[in-house]
Amino acid sequence: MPTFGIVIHGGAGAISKSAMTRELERSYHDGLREALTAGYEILESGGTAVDAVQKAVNVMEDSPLFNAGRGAVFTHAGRNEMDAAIMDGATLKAGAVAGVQHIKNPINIARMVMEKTPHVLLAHDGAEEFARLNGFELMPDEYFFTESRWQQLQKAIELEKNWKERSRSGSESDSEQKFG
Amino acid sequence: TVGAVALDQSGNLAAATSTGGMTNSRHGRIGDSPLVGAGTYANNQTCAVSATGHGEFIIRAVLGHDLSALMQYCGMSLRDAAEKVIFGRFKELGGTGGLVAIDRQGNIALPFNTPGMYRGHYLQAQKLETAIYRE
Repeated sequence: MPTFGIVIHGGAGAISKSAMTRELERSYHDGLREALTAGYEILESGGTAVDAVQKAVNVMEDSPLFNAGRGAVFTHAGRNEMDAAIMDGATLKAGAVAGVQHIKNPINIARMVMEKTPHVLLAHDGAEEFARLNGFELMPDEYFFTESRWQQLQKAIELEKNWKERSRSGSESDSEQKFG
Repeated sequence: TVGAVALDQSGNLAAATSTGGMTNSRHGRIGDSPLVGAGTYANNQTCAVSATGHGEFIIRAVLGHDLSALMQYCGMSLRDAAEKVIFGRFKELGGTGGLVAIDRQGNIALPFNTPGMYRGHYLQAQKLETAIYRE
């Protein structure tokens, strides 16, 4: 059996092979490979599992392909709100942040919450203030903008509008449409 | 959503998850990723877990801790417990998504009940593998 290793995901869903170009598919594989390699190298050189998972997640947060960090999707208000958590299996210590809008790598702040505070979860403005006080650079909104995510939001808003019209006419019930 | 779980040479486990949330969500909506025990969980006695998918259902299923509890209290293997939570209670609740997990023996599980999940693993003395679809 292997004595060390790393496993990652970059999201699950209705990923359609027919809607994916060969080039995009290759980009996803490259992104996953880069994240795995970054984490594996830490483990291979005797580093900790906590360092490895943080590094692997950093790589995916920095990629516009994945829904985290730079590639985060948009809320209804057209903003990016990111969440992250990290847990150390040796100590059962955990740290998390929720609803941050300007943190380049939310997992890094989550780790700082785990290691430098008596708390587990900091949210919204408080989490950003905690990051600023600890020297983390806050990124402008533009850093998180990707055209594909913006178009996803426009499509979702359009679908919602159509659903509301159908609902008013009685052809669809509330329970048929989940809204995050 | 992205996530990672790892086993290091000292036999310690860790899990991490980071997400941009859900497209078109209302301000202040929080999913499973930052909730310890739901989207992220690690315990050296059992396993490390990172989940992805419809957050509200992952929260209601307390997915990560549920998997760990099946191993700890019922003696299930990582793979059996992972399959049970994804294709059992989580799916019965109406949840869609998946998870990645690793235990102290280096066993791994990557179950999902959606058409695809971006995923990969790189274990000592094995080759790096990545996949997207159910293949």
